[in-house]
Amino acid sequence: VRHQKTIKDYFKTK
Amino acid sequence: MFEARLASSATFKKVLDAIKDLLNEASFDCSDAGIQLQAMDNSHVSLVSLNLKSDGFEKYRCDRNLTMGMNLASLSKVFRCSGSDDTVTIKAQDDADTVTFMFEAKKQEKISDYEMKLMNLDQEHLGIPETEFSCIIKLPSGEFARIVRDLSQFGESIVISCTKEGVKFSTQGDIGTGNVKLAQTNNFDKEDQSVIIDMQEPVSLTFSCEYLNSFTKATPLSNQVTLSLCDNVPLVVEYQIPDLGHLKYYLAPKIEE
Repeated sequence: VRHQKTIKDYFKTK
Repeated sequence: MFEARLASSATFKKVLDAIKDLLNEASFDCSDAGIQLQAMDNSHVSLVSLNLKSDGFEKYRCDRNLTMGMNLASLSKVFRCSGSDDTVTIKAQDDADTVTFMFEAKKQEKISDYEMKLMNLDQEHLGIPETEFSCIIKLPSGEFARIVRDLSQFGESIVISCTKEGVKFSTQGDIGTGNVKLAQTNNFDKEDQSVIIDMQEPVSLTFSCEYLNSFTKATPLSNQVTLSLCDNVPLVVEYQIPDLGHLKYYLAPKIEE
């Protein structure tokens, strides 16, 4: 099963 | 006072068409440098980053930094009222709660203006780290759109695998599998018709068809698209907007559970 990560798992809030 | 005059309203319309599938509303950040937009889709799986440089406009004036929150469906309605050869001037007062779009036909025989209400959006900005990508692939944007459309018929995800031999797009679903391989071309005279691969190390990552399809709505903006891939980093799909700036999409990869 492939799970969809979110952008926030990679980029942090400024 | 903010005022920006763009020679081709059609270009802005194309930008809008390229982002309105992913975003219901967005903040346009205006500064001396130009107009920027950064926003995630509702599911936070992708990020849209738009940069329109001030010197790409016929006229550009921005006395104070200004953030204009807009409903993109409403903005599309406004731009549907422009002719394909019209120029557009975007105007807003400092601290205004409306923005005005003026469309002018080439010979000034028709001038129309539309005032639209602005929205207060709680927009968070994300820091995008500098990345050394394993593979950077340039290919004709129409070809990329075609591949994504074709493979989306069969599965929900596309695996993009890149080696020095070429790039492979693969999918699998209930009815079977599909693969498209593109070799690097040597047609350097016509860069925007070439497939150019800059590979540091091979990479293979899986992405959602639905999002890739949404990104290809930007195809009319540019003849070429750049895909940047690296393990454990979002894919970057970049369209250069000639003489004006760029539109980048970031997409989180799918990972094995």
